[in-house]
Amino acid sequence: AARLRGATKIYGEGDAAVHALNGVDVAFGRGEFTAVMGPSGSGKSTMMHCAAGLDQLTSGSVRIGDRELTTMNDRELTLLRRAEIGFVFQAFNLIPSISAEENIVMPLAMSGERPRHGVLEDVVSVLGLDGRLSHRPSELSGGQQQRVAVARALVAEPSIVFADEPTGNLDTRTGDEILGFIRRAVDERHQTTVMVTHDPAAAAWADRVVFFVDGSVHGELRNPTA
Amino acid sequence: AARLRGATKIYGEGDAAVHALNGVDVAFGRGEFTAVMGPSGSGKSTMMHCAAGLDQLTSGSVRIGDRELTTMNDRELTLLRRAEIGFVFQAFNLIPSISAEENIVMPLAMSGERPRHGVLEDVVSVLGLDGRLSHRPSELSGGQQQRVAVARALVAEPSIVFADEPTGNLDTRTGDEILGFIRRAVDERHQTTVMVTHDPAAAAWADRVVFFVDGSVHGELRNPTA
Ligand SMILES: Nc1ncnc2c1ncn2[C@@H]1O[C@H](COP(=O)(O)OP(=O)(O)OP(=O)(O)O)[C@@H](O)[C@H]1O
Ligand SMILES: Nc1ncnc2c1ncn2[C@@H]1O[C@H](COP(=O)(O)OP(=O)(O)OP(=O)(O)O)[C@@H](O)[C@H]1O
Ligand SMILES: [Mg+2]
Ligand SMILES: [Mg+2]
Repeated sequence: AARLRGATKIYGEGDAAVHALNGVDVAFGRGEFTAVMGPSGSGKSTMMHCAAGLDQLTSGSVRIGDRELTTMNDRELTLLRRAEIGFVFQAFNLIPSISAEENIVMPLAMSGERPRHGVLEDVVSVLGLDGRLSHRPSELSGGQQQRVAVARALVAEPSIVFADEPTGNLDTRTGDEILGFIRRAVDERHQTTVMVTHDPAAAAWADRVVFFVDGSVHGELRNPTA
Repeated sequence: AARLRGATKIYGEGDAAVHALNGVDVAFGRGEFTAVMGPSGSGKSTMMHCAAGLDQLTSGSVRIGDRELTTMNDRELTLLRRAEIGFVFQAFNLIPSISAEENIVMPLAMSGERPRHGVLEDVVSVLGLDGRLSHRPSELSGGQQQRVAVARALVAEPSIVFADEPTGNLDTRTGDEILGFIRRAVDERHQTTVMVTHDPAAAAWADRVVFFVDGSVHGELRNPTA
């Protein structure tokens, strides 16, 4: 469903150059739930943003389905993202001036669509956001904001979800609700899911774990257990 | 060193009222390292902001040393915070237009001061930020931004540090460096530390854990072990 080959991303030039991605080769199969782990600063968010077409590689290839992202223009990338991709940002990236509910349905609304019948209620209920939907992000706790960001990515039922540390601000029980929801979407709807996490217990929900070190993949583990 | 008594914080009115804090009674002793745990939305950040004078209670009392914060005006609160308190925000709250280093020394600079000799280098080194100091927050990974926020609170060597989920975006090893640094500051300098965390392993570094549920304290545990 998604694949990076020889993916390289360099920020800056000369002595100051930062090799955020150093020839990354990794594939995410359709209906597969992959956790990505590695030290802070090792390139995980950069890989996720490039894989989802939110950022451009310096060199190398990114494919979503049979589409090569490195040859697509901004408009084509935007349409692909809206049609196929859900993204949970590490810093949430909520719109401060609108409510939680409006934030959640925003990507669908931009394509002139609405959530499939019952899906919004289902997501809101499992994520424990009942009663918070009319509030703006600044009126929510950190973990509630994170859950709004997660709901926004899931409610469109995309074919691939990239979740960048989706449980970092949550207690274990609330985090498990989210991970259970994601697991069900993978098992029932074959939603491809790539999740960056620092929590081995969260990674244990995945089918495999890919390890990042200094901008490249340093191995993987199938069927992880915490 | 810090104490809340009957602390109540209500957002909104009537049916829409949210009781974020519901008569909280808790004390943080000088030189004590306290972890605060509880479900997402249970009032932990609200308690921390009110204890540090960043937000006002609806009713009840907050004391830092022998100063009653509820009777102080904005100017007095600002001076007290700059002199005595370090705060690590759950959302980091870095200034986007200046470098990591400038962010770190900003609170001291606002009092016309500089870090004590050698402290900045020490903090930067332990937090693994060497080589990132000239970069602006948008050029840093999520975990690097979090470490800049932590460094900013610690470099002034305040008498009390409030850290709101300081390791949520960090791998275990990087998180342990920070927790070790905080533990040393408590043991060597008697820095009072209050740390919200969702990670039991992080809480195990503290002298005691206070549990928050629905806006009040529901018990505590001394000498926690993960
Ligand atoms: N301005 C506001 N208006 C209305 N409700 C608010 C406002 N700010 C916070 N709240 C609510 O107060 C409650 C406590 O929030 P708080 O941020 O203290 O929780 P928390 O324990 O820190 O949660 P988390 O672990 O998710 O960070 C939450 O239900 C939140 O939605
Ligand atoms: N605009 C930029 N200019 C220079 N360096 C950058 C820029 N953006 C990111 N970097 C660097 O690229 C490296 C990888 O960053 P990335 O955000 O992918 O890390 P990460 O693995 O997601 O880390 P974390 O676990 O802390 O979120 C980091 O060292 C970061 O400082
Ligand atoms: Mg990241
Ligand atoms: Mg909070």
